[in-house]
Order: sequence, then structure tokens, then C-alpha cells
Amino acid sequence: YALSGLKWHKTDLTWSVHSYPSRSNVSPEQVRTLLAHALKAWSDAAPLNFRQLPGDGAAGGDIRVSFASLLHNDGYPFDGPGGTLAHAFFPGLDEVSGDTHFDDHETWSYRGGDSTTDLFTVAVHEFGHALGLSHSSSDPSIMRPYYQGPVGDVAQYKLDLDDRLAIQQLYGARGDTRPGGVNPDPPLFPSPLPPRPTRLPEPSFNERCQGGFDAVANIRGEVFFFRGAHFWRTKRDGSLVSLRPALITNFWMGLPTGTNKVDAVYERKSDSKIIFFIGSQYWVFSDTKVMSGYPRPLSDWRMTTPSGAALDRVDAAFVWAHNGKTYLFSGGQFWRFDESQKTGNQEPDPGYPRSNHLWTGMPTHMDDVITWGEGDAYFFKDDFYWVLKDGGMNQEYVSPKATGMDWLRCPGPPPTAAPQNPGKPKECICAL
Amino acid sequence: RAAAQSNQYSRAVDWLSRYGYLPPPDPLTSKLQTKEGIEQAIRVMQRFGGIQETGIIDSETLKLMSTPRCSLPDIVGGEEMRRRRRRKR
Repeated sequence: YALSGLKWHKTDLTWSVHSYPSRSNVSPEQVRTLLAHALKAWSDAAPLNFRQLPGDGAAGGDIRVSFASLLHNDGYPFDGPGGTLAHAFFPGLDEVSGDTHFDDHETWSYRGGDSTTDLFTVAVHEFGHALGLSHSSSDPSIMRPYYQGPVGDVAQYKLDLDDRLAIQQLYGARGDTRPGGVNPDPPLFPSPLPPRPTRLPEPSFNERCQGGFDAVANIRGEVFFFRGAHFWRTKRDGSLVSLRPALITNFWMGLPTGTNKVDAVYERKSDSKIIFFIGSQYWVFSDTKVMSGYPRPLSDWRMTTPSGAALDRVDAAFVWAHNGKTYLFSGGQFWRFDESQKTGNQEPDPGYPRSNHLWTGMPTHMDDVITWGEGDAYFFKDDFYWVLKDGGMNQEYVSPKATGMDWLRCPGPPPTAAPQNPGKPKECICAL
Repeated sequence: RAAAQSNQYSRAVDWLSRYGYLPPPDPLTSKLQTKEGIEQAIRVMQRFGGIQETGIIDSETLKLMSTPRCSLPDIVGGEEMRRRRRRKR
């Protein structure tokens, strides 16, 4: 078992119900009965006494139960049917301590069928949290994080050994001569280190909203936006790691000091190495450290133009999830590579380069490209991005969207003219 | 298929972060999730969930990740504990 490090410093606890399930056949009276039995499971094992406060809604108490859906003002939104079922706050002095929330989008029942969720089972688990227990990896234990179906008759239910030991560690055993448990105050988590002062980078707070990124890359499920000597980073859920940018050379160790622009970046599919292109050279990173032997010349990639000229830069690079191939763009043309086997010297697929115009509807001189979401290709240019749906190079019309607003938590763009549709310059754009 | 895999991987990383198996991105240290770190997190998640430890997002792991569950994280304060252990060593 695992303890949260928090407990109630009293054994007489009160509880109340503030709302009831709206999508289930369980009546309010049945809900109260099931919750009372769920609390009794814990008070059978430890010297705890639970008393329900009269009057729903207005009643307070130590453990306040409610059925809520989606965002419900505690910072931990529910997610609709399935997924997360419930949560509870550990004991303490905070206003929310002991609060226990059930997702109202679930179909709650008591010993119902497979399409329903057993309220008693989940309530025993959540009250375990409200009393100070964390998730357990033991089997059997009601504190396992995953829902595994009804535990049976409420009148017959007894906690498993792992759960009894956990609650008794906190509050002692019922009938014990020493109230308060073996260790009245459970061990606390180590105190965090004092914060070290961080030198903040120079760009202004809102510079991320100016668009025109040198490179954009999807690395390990996060999107990195590079501009100048700095980068911003967004998580999969759309939130920024920080509103302030980080210095590229402080994070990506091994790039030359004074690096103030990168041309393109991508994560190689075959070995998760990260490739940086700057001018006529490229660097390969293992996580955030450059590998020995780099930089290497761009000529390794054997990208030549029809006139035989060697390239001096890469404009954009990405792995298209649609086919797993790597695409490098330069000077209005692109080359395709199959990197599934080899990681040494690259050789473009035959028939390349081809013109960027083949990516119909996309900007021909893009800042960068990434694969995101359901495998769609996202082209970035200036303040906008275009989404090319999975696999299709010839989409009729793709409307540009505002990068800052959608990716970097920026306010909406001023009502100025949108960029011309790069594929069909004569067509009007009313998207903005 | 490649698109589905990419999306699956990304969702799995999100799931591992949400339930405490991967440290959340920290604006002060700004660490990048490493390939090895993600593999190790998958192993811990598999061990915690009582399924075979493979370190890869296999069908059993995906099944467990899609099982209805409590929203509280499984690993609380994991990163600080790991830091302390390293310092002690």
C-alpha cells in the first residue's frame, strides 16, 4: 500500500452529499446508503466514526460528496463517459480536503451490468483517498487505480489485507489500546529544494505571438517553436511549458555558442534521434546532447538540384506519419528519404527533388512542417499554419489558421487581411 | 498505420505524465522526455498494473491505459524521490 503523507487528526468525521447522479437509476436514498456502507468498510478496520450531516447541499463536513461532470471548478475536469470515473482530495486543512467527486457522465449503479459502474466499489476506493491512502499496486486491493467491476454485496464486503494495513498504519486498528496507529504522523514526502534563481531570457513576454518561426518540430509528442536564439515549447494538451522562451543552446547542448537561428528540426522515426539543420551543416542529438562527430556537412544527404548544384540550407524537415518517410524542403523543392533502415549516409528516394507546388494549398516557401494530431501535416508560414489532412496532397482548399492563437496561447489576430491562399492566389479567403 | 502509431505514442506519453509515471515538463529545468525515460516509465506503469514488463506500448498496455480508472496519479512525488536517491548515491 502507499500513503499520501496526510491524515485526519481526529477520528470522528462528518460527511454530506451535495448532488446526486443525474443519468443513473440509483435514487438519492440508495446513493446515501451505498456511501454509508463504503465508509463503514473503512471504519470496520480502523477506529473511525462517520456521521452524515443532515440537509443536502448546504451541509459541509469533512467529506463532501458530489456528482459533477467535465469542468467542475476544482482544476481536475472529468472526461465524459469512461476514462476517469472519480477522484477525492487527501485529508488536510484546505477547503477541498476530503472532497470526493464522481463523474456524473458515468452510469452509476449497484451491482449492475457491464455497461454501468458500481458506485459502492468506486466509493470505497475514493474514500480511501479522502482518508489519506494513495494508489496501491497490490492485488487484491481496493486502492488499485483501475476499475475492475463490482466487489459484491455491501453488507458482506470486507477490505483486503493491503487496505486494512494501510488504514491501520494511519489510524490504528479498531479495538487497539493505542489510538492513532503505529505511527501517528505518517512520514511526509521530502521537502523540495529551495528554488534556484533562474536567469530569464531576454525576449519580451509576448514575443512568441509575433509568428515567423525559423523552425517548428514535433519532438516526443511536444511541439517546439524556434526563433532566433530561443524556443517555446507546447505540450500535447496545448499548454505552454512556459510563457517565456528558453535559450536554444542552454537546452540543446552541443550547438555552437552564439547560435541564433536554426533552419529546421525533426525527430528521426527509426531511432528517435533529433536532427538540427543550420546553414550547410547538420547535427544529430541523442535526447538533448549532440552526438560525437557532428556537425556534418549537408552534402551527406546527397540532395542535388537538377542543375547539379549542392544545397546550402534546409528550409523545413518532417516525418510524414502517413507513410513514415522523411521530407526535406529547400528552395521550393523537396526530397523524400526512407530512414527506416539506415541511419548513416542518406540517399533520397529516386525521382526527387520535386516541386513544393505538389503540396496543393500549402505555402511553397514554408517556415517548417510537422506531423500532428491524427497524422495530419501542419505547414507553418509567418503567423499562420495550414493543415493537410492525413495522406492527401491535393486538397481543394485549405484555410490558414492563426499559429499564435492556436498553439501559443496568444490573443486573436487583429482583423487585417489574411494571407493569400498560396495554392490559389486568386481565391478570396474569408477564414478570418 | 504510421499515423495511428504516432498518435498512440503521443497519447501514451500524455497518459504517463498525467498519472505520475513521467515528470511533468518543468519550466525551470525544462527537461526533455528521453526515449529511455519513456521506456522506463512504461515499465513502471506495467509493473504497477500487474502486466508483463515489456517497456513498449503493446496491446496489453493500451488496454490497461484505456481501462476506466480513478483520476488521481499512481506515483506521487516520484521525481523528487528519484532526485534524492541519486544525490544520496
